[in-house]
Amino acid sequence: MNIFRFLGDMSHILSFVILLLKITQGKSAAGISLRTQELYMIVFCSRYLDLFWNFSSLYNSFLKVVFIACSSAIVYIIRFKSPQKDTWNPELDNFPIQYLIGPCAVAGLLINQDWTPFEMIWAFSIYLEAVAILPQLFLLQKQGEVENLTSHYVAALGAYRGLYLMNWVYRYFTEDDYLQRIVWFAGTVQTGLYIDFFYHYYQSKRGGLSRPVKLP
Amino acid sequence: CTALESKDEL
Repeated sequence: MNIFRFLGDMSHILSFVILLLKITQGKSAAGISLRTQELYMIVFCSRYLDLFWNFSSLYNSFLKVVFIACSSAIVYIIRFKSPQKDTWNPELDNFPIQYLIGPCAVAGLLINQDWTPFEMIWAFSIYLEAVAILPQLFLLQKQGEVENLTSHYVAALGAYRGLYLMNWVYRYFTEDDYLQRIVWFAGTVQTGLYIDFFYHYYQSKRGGLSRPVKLP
Repeated sequence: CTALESKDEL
């Protein structure tokens, strides 16, 4: 464990807290992509299958349960709970996620760390997480302006993987046999997708944290 | 170490 990874996990937890607060207190899922939340639920449920046999630390196991529970709760609330479900707009949030899931599944089958079913599913979840934010970014692009809490949610989510990148660099230089090309590649792509958002987020928040983010 | 043991991150 190192500070970058710890801050990355805290930033990830913060993104869940912000989103759960927004949809439960704000009673609205406007501006939030259900498609992205469904992808995250698939990512965590598939990646953390090893919860039952790969016990590397209590910290890991606890957060795996938290991430599966939170992502499932978010999908449930936006899909089934009133009044949130009425604030989700399927016409706007219509990114074809099958074009993300399909290629990631093929990539997971072909490029993984070991030829066991779990490793293929694990690699699939890593690739899928890298592109899971796309429906959300497309929704924000369509709306042009990003509501305040949503912008903090996306920023925390981007920061989490950005901090993980620093964690991988740190581990690469401090540990001798540390090699994780799959997560390095996917994590770089994932963080790269946020660059544009971060630029607009920084520009808008310079004048005050509660200003909405404007996307071109 | 095996691929499984190397999975110590979330």
